[in-house]
Amino acid sequence: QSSPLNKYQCSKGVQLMYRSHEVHTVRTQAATNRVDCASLCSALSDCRAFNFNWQAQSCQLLAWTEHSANTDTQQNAYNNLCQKKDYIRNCFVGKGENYRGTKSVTKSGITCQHWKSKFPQDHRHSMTPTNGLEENYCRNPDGDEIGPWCYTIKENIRHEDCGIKKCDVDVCVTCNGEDYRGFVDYTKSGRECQRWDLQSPHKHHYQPEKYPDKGLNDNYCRNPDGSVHPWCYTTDPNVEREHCNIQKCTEKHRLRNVEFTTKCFKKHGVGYRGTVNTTTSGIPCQRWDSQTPHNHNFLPENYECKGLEENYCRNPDGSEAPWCFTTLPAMRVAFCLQIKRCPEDIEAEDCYHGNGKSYNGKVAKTRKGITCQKWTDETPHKSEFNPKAYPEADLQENYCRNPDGDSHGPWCYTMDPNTKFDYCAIKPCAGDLKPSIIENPEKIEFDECGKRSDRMDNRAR
Amino acid sequence: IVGGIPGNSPWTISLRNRDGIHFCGGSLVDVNWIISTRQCFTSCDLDPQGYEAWMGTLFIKPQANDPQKQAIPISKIFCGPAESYLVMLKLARPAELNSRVALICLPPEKYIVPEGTSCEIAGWGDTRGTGYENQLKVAKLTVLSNKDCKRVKENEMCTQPLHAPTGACEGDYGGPLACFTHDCWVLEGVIIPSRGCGKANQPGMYIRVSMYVDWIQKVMKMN
Repeated sequence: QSSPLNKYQCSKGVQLMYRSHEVHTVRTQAATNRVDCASLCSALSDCRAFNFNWQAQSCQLLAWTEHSANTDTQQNAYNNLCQKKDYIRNCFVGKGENYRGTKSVTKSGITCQHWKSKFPQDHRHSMTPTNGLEENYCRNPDGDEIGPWCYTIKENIRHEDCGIKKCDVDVCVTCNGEDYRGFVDYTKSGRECQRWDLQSPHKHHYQPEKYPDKGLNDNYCRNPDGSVHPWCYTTDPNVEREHCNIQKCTEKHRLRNVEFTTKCFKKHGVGYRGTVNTTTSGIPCQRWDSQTPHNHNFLPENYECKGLEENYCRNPDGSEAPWCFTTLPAMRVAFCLQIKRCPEDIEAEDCYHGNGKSYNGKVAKTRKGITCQKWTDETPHKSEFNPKAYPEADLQENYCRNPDGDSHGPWCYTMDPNTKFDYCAIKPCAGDLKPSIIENPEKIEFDECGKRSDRMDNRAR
Repeated sequence: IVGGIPGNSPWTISLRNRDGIHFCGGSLVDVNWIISTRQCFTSCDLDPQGYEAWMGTLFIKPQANDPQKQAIPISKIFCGPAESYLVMLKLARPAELNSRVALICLPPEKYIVPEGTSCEIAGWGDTRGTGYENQLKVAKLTVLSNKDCKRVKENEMCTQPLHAPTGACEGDYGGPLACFTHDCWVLEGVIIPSRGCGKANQPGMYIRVSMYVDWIQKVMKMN
């Protein structure tokens, strides 16, 4: 049940445009979805890509890709750009007969001869609508075992292969391949992968938009769940998912971009290598190399880079925090939230007294290190507190201030469009006691909140 | 919840990760906002796509056709002042209030809930074999003063220990300590991870919400 879309690499919110004023054929056809567009494009030998506009319910069938001359991609929220993989990938599948990339230099660096030229190398290959012998690009019209090749412009070297790699060795896998972002789209048994953004033939919850950091592009092999190898759902209705055969890297098995810590943990705690071995509530952890009381697949030998030693809390699957299987048969897993988080805030650069209402220093960054927005500016955030409305608050430049008497200290609007305000990289001055909070209001009135029907409570019981 | 019984806590929220698995509790304080604890989240910069708040259901695995379940995506995460260990979660769309989904009041700013006030904790966390697995359980507790609850900071609060094991456990963190004041249920505390689960003769500990009401209201107003 392969989808016509499987031959395409798609990007959301992007449109491909032709820059030149030359007349270029663009066929526009009505279509309700990308799959329809893919079927239309695949039926045409000169169609290499399409723009699907879901608002206009139409597709533009294009005879070029983003690798062609005079093309530009631009953002368009209503558009999906899908390009044939053969024209986009820098690696090849099988023997590379379908490789349509733009490499035009051999592995030793010699420029390729144009296919339509018979000099310096005379040859019998000529361009057809389907064999892709255009320009002087590397191709494999005769099914050579070595992959794409070309005739060279050096008289004494008739032809040479282009050194293009097969997709399953182009990007190797470190550790268990959670960071694999290569282009293999078939399983170890040769089954074609199902696209992550389709729910057929297998329904699943790994929708790409739900897992933006897992690289669930098109139908490429990925490892979003901490499995032993990259895998995919297959297009075979009888085989739900299967591992992909991708070459392992020979370098030491290490996690890329992960900082190791022992006393505290950072972010998800994937790099935590400390020796805490009980859950938050004090239940001893099960050893990773044991299968009792809980059977599991996180065997230390399969996850060499995840530090699954003894019964220490670890995070081999990218969960919210370090965790372990517990020694209680009734409780399979539990977090180890008692492990402290490493300090995330940047170092304080100044101090304030009281609640910081009189702070008049020049610190202008938040506790996360984000630069403050000027109090007079209206972007990226509209400012309710400005020098005109609050002349007594000393709202100069973008310096941290406390115009609303916030009990948690000076703050500012931030230059991060996603964070309107935050507290600043300033701490209470040493020896400066915060005012006690103890207050007893005389009268309390609530509106609609905090009410419930306790009749239901009794019924539940 | 260790001890306790199945009950009705219409402001208690089940936070679900990208795999749809319950990982922490929370409290609905506004149709667009939930309060939970920082420890439940990997980062203040976490991309919340795929995370959801489930409400209106009594079971941890509600049936697909449960008519009262609301599963609302979380659109933003805001971390509280450093020592607060609180987070505010903005919902992608407003919750619909009904008999199973209700708001809990915020306490007055800096209000100290008096010793002896009746409160409840609620959640779908571990029960330590005390029954009613996978159901929303509620346990009744009474406020203990900070003076009598040793070694707590001003931004924390306690409940009195009981002779039978009763209290919050794994999976309940971030959920409410709701106290009944002036005919309303008020979110006085947020359940935080601590050593042991509902141990007999040991007080329960929570973050004191009244210390952060100004921050909570500022976040709601500004976002």
